[in-house]
Amino acid sequence: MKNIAIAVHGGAGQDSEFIRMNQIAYKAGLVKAVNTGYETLKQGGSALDAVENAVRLMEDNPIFNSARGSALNAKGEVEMDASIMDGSKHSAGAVSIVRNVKNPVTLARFIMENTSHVFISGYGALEIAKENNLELEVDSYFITEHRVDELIKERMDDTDDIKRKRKNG
Amino acid sequence: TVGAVALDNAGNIAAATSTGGTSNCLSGRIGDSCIIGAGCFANNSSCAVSGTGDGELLITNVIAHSIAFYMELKNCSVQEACDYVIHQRNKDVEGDIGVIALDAMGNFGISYNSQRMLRAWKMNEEIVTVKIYK
Repeated sequence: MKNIAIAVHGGAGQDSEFIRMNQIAYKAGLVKAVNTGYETLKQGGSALDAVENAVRLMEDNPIFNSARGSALNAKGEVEMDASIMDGSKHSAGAVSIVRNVKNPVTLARFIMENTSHVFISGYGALEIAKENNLELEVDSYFITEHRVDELIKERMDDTDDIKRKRKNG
Repeated sequence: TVGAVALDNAGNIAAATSTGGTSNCLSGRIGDSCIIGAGCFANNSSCAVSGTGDGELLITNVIAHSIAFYMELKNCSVQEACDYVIHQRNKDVEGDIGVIALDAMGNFGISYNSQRMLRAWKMNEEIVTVKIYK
């Protein structure tokens, strides 16, 4: 039998009290994503299906910084980015500054498979999602207490500070 | 940021990355998660990579593609490629970089220079390994 394998990540950076306090939930979310992706592979699904399914699960989990659990920018808005790449065809899809799309990774894959483009951003990406009935959510779906607390804590007065802050995804 | 890399039983690999961005950043700021070659890359002949950390560093140092290309150039393992790109070639950058990678034989490459990287992986019928810190 040929090898099948999957790895997932939930971000890298400085440690925080929130992470230390939520290790069990984080680990549970990571294990669930691996098992979901692995099950896709075990059923004979493609690596592309597996990574999309694993990332979708983490996008739906408010504890991770993606989709439902997105960080908030200086205006308190959600702006999501995602990309996907198929190693067998060397094809790729990407979206950036997307709002209201429940699973940005699925929109990225849609762009890879249904347009001749690789990367579509902002309102163009949202239009494609709407025209092709990809799942959308209202703004409040993406707002979590943890991210609001984080923004309030980090808020700096003048824009220069914001421009110079370390940018940790 | 979240990401995944996978190998299927046809021997194909793929990568995906998704992020909600950075807290309190300027409107319109994008990071590495949507930049092919920086936060996401896959090529059957080398490896699949999903990156995370300081977005600007992954973009300016083209991290994901560097790992895949280094593997091809040096014919080394995916773990060696991850370690070289993060801990040697970019040892002087100030900021956090973390990657998960996987080649078409099922070998993992996991490397990061930050205080933590939330990660988990599984191959064949092994039990899932899940880690946050070293």
